[in-house]
Amino acid sequence: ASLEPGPPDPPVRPLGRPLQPPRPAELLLLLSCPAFRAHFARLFGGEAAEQWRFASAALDDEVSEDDEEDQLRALGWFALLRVQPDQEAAEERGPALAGASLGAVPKGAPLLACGSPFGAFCPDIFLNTLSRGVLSNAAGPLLLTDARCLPGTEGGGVFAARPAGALVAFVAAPLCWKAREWVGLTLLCAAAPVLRVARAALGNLYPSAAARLPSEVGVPRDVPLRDPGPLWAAAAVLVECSTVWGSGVAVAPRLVVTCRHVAPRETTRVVVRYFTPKSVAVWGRVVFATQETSPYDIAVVSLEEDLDGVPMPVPAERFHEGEAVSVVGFGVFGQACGPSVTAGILSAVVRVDDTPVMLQTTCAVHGGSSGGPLFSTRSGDLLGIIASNTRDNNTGATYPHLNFSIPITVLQPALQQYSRTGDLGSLRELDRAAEPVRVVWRLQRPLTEAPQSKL
Amino acid sequence: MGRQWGPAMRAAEQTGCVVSASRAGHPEAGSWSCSGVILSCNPGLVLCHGGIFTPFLRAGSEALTAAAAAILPGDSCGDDLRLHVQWGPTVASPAACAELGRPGLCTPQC
Repeated sequence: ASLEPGPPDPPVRPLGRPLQPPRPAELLLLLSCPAFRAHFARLFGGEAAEQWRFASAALDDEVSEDDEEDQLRALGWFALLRVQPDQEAAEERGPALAGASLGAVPKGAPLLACGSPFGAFCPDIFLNTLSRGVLSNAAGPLLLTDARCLPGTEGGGVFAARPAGALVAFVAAPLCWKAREWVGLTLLCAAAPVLRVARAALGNLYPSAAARLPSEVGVPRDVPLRDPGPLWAAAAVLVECSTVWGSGVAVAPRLVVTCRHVAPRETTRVVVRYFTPKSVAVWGRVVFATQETSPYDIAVVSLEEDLDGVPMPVPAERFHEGEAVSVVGFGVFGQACGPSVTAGILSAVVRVDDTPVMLQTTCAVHGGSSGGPLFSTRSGDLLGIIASNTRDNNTGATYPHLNFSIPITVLQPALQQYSRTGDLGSLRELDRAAEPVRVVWRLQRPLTEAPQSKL
Repeated sequence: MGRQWGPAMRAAEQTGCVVSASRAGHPEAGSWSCSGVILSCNPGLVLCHGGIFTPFLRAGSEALTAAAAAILPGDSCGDDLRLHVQWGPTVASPAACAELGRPGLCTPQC
């Protein structure tokens, strides 16, 4: 370093490239996607509205009612700015950006979100931070992803692996809270309809600029309101038992497994809805539900007719910690849409006497997903039944990304026997689970051996 | 990230940006900022979230929920709106961050 105080070295971004000052820009127009706003009103409005918060800040942060009202009104709005052209950047940048047609990216497909947490607060550190997830659900241009985004990433781009590098959506709301529970999902607006509005509006104002907007790629499918997602996801069903509803999974053409707390009483009649992708309702009856004292929160429904066109899942025989897994459930949207898909890894397999009795995953699981299936993303095999996620009783915080499933290996022999003979004997064994299994599901440490007396 | 992510990573890195909005002559009023996507380099076109413009709307945020509105012209916002766009690797110096930034982010040890 020279003795003379020279000009300060330009701060170097981690990538080691010199930094430049921000550029002035001009607001050309504000634009929104009416279909996004209509679906938003249908899914999050009405009596559901009071349950939902789309805060740009943590739930308990001080946000005035006016500000929150403003944020809600602006949720489906975007802005088109004109910036002084940057010739150097134009040469540097690769091929022009392409926009994925609506419906070209199926549910469960991997997505890459790019935004800057906390906006312009400290771009040296936070600019263009990446986050990965899957397309969890879609209602027209209103999309959900489990890619975790933070305040400040609103307006950021979300890209697909296929069509390669296509712009799929813009982040509309990074933090979604339902009934004070962070649901671990990010609300997106599909890019294609927004770009179409921009192209039409610019066409009148600046025709040459309109031509420079990203073109659409990918096969536009008429997006069924209930895109079934990956083939194996179609085995997930919605179970409605009087006023309670939850998720379930088909394990035989006329047999559905769900949670006891969804369908608690035997002989109760329930409605099972499945989406292949049109929505079909079938009546069924609860033929088995574990006792309240059983650690396994399970119920079995026998249907009055076959689940037409629903692929029967292959039950897994082994579990591999760290493997990619997917949860399919009716949380968040419930009956208003098909099931949501969230992805993660199998974070733990808890064993008693070397037998798996509990599975844990990092997928986003929230109210309404109970009873739904946990799949191996690679093989599509059924690994387990989602039973619960985690709440810290001291702080009241809910952790959607720590959840518990009943391994299918615990249930499969009994389900097979019931399917073959109608005999509930093996299922009744679930009420007599050993004490160490009960201890595990009470989230306590399994006693390795009885504490020895010191006398 | 697997090879399949190459084009998406490039697209994200090359089009990602941040947009900040402030009031001319009132830097103390703070600034609003969000993320955006560079749709075209020449002419320079950027799309960002509309939420940062609500404080500048002449007719207030009610204008956003007026039934038919799908588009509002640029002059829906007051003349005191000042916009800046930053994209990688171009960003302000840390000193400028302090002015622009929101107070109080910290990194508590876990």
